[in-house]
Amino acid sequence: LIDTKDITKVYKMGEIEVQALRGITIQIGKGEYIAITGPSGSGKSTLMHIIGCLDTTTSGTYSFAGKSVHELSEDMLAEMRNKEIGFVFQFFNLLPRLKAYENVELPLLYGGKRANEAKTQALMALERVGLKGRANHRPTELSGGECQRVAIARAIVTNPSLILADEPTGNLDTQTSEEIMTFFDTLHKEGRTIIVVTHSQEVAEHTERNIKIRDGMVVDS
Amino acid sequence: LIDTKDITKVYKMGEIEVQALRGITIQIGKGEYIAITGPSGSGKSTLMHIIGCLDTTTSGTYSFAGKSVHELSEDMLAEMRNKEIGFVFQFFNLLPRLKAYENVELPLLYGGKRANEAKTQALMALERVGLKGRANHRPTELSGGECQRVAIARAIVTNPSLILADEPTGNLDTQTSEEIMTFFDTLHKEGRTIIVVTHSQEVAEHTERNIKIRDGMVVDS
Ligand SMILES: Nc1ncnc2c1ncn2[C@@H]1O[C@H](COP(=O)(O)OP(=O)(O)OP(=O)(O)O)[C@@H](O)[C@H]1O
Ligand SMILES: Nc1ncnc2c1ncn2[C@@H]1O[C@H](COP(=O)(O)OP(=O)(O)OP(=O)(O)O)[C@@H](O)[C@H]1O
Ligand SMILES: [Mg+2]
Ligand SMILES: [Mg+2]
Repeated sequence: LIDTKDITKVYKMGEIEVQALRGITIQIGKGEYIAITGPSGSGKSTLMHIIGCLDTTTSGTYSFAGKSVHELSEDMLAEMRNKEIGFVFQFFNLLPRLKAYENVELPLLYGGKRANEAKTQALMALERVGLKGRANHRPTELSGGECQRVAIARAIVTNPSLILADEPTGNLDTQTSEEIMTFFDTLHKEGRTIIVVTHSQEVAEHTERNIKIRDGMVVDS
Repeated sequence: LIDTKDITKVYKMGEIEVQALRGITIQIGKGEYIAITGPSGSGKSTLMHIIGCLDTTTSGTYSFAGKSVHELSEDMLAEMRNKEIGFVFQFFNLLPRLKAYENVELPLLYGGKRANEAKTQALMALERVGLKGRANHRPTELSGGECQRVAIARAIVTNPSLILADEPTGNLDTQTSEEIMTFFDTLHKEGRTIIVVTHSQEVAEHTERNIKIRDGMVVDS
């Protein structure tokens, strides 16, 4: 499903160059359950954005479902993201003026669902992450872990075949983390491909394979 | 140092009332090293904001260093916060248009330090959290864990006697978390009072006492 070859990502800051990724070559098959781990600043979020077709590489190639991402138009990429990929951002990227369920239903509305059906599915997704009583709260009226779970609900509401979760339990207590990972296990058993960036050993243990990143490179498998 | 009695915090949302804190009575002595733990949504951040004089109670009393906080003017509260309290926010509250060292030096400039001395101390604080090479990056040019460490550097740069850290390692790998907690241990040995909200058992083990919160109340101390 995911085939990257020698991906680099360089940020230019005036005279300085920050090499966030220094040649990443990985393959991830359909239906795999993968953890990506590594120190703070090692390039995990950068890699996730490239995999999720949200950012371009500086060099190297990336094929998603057999198509070379570099050659797709922005419209095709947006459609593919909306239909195929659910992304849980490290800092959620929720819209502050929308209530929780309105944030969650957004990808459904973009994909053409009718308003009442989108709302119903958004409320169901919130219930699955334990937030039934918080559907009408805006992000500023939610705790950190509640915001995180709204972001998770939004990522899965469209039934995506690929779920990219960047530190989905960073703000959750042990019990709630376990509930979320059990939920991800279920999504995986349904046939989805799941990639989780995590700093937690307990979370990584739910996955089948661990890709370790350090200083922008993959280390020992 | 910190003496709270029957603190409640109620949020009104139209007809609904959310009882975030339902009567918190705790005492924390000068120089103590405390963890506050509890499920997502249980009221930890709300309590930390009240302790840090950033928010008011709905009812109940709070004395800080013997003074009833309710009776202090906004100016006196702001001065006390600037001189005495360092706050690491759960989502950092960094200013996006300022570079990392500019964010860190802000409390020093507010407190009246000269610009070059403030910059020197800001750079030293960044070095202590392992971010020497990132002083000129803005928050959007930093990883999640790097932003978290800038927030920590800013909280300690004024040498505060009370440090309030709301989930300071939520976005850090195990190694970097250990480095940060060792740093907090050192700050504690220097005589500071440290309160850490955390979901991590490893972090809680660095502290001397654990206050457990559930549904807005303290449970089995
Ligand atoms: N826009 C940018 N400009 C310059 N440098 C950047 C930019 N974005 C990220 N970086 C740098 O690239 C490196 C990798 O960042 P990335 O966010 O991928 O790390 P990460 O592995 O997700 O870290 P964390 O675990 O802390 O979230 C970091 O050292 C960061 O400072
Ligand atoms: N402005 C607000 N209006 C309404 N409800 C609010 C508001 N702010 C917080 N809440 C609610 O108060 C409760 C406590 O929030 P708080 O942020 O203190 O939790 P927390 O213990 O820090 O959780 P987490 O571990 O997820 O960060 C939550 O259930 C939240 O939904
Ligand atoms: Mg990251
Ligand atoms: Mg919180």
